[in-house]
Amino acid sequence: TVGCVVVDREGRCAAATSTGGLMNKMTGRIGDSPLIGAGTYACDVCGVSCTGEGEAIIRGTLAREVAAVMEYKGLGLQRAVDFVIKNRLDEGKAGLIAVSKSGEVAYGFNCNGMFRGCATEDGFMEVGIWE
Amino acid sequence: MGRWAIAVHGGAGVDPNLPLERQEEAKQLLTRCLNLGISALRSNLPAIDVVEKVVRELETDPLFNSGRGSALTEKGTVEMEASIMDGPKRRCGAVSGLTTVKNPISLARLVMDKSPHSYLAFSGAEQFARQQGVEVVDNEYFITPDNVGMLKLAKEANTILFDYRIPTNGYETCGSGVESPLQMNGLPISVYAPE
Repeated sequence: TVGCVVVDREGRCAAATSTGGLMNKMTGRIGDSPLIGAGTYACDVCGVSCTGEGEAIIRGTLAREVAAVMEYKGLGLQRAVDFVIKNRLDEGKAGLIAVSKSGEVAYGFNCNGMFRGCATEDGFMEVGIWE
Repeated sequence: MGRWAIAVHGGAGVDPNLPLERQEEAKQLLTRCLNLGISALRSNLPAIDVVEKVVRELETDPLFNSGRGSALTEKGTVEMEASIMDGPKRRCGAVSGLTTVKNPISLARLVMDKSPHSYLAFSGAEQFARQQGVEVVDNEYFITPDNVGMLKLAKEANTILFDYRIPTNGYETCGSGVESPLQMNGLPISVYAPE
């Protein structure tokens, strides 16, 4: 699974996710990536793209959850990501990337690694795999 | 005027023994995609166009599980899915069950922009692709030798794997390890090349 989240200079957030799904999956199986609110979500608060065990991400409506805890619990972006990864996956393994309309970027995962990269306008740039 | 920000991912759940050169390849692809997105943002492209542009690049490169390089079904074929969402008005588009569309994310974008729906799947999505004139290729285009090998491993272990690549080199040498009961993602840990 691959994904990208962006906030532009006008504060507009967007999210995109694409995948081949699971190796050896049954034909006709649909995972989290195409499900809005599960693998992908964007609103005027943030943009989120998820990856990992699709069934856990779907049950946790993971991408929407980040926006929800920002809206209803008033959490900042990184704290919202950490809260959702910690409290919404049950035993599932997954990761996600997110941006906020104020130009923040964040990611989180509860498995042994996630291929990710992030950058902000003030010059920050990071590419990583492991914790 | 706010500040832009961008993040990309290539999948979670990484084989702990992924060879260093594969790790380096992944980092180079992620860096290339970040830079693609950054130069688009500096040219004031809207966020929705930037995410589509970057994911197209990730789909075209066979390294990660999407587009070319997608995971294989139990039948050894490829079925792809994608979704895209634009924050300001929460417009969205999604596709599933694609077998010939070269860049699934662009079809998801067309579902959002050019159809009255938010999600099209399987034959309906393929038909819409032809109506919209997007680039289509044979299913073989998406299948890589690495993934044919991975499918074989998954079938031997009778399991379903999510996002990671078992190293192609070194596998034949590590099978002689003592059979450990430890499993990683449904495969016996002995499958992995020792560090």
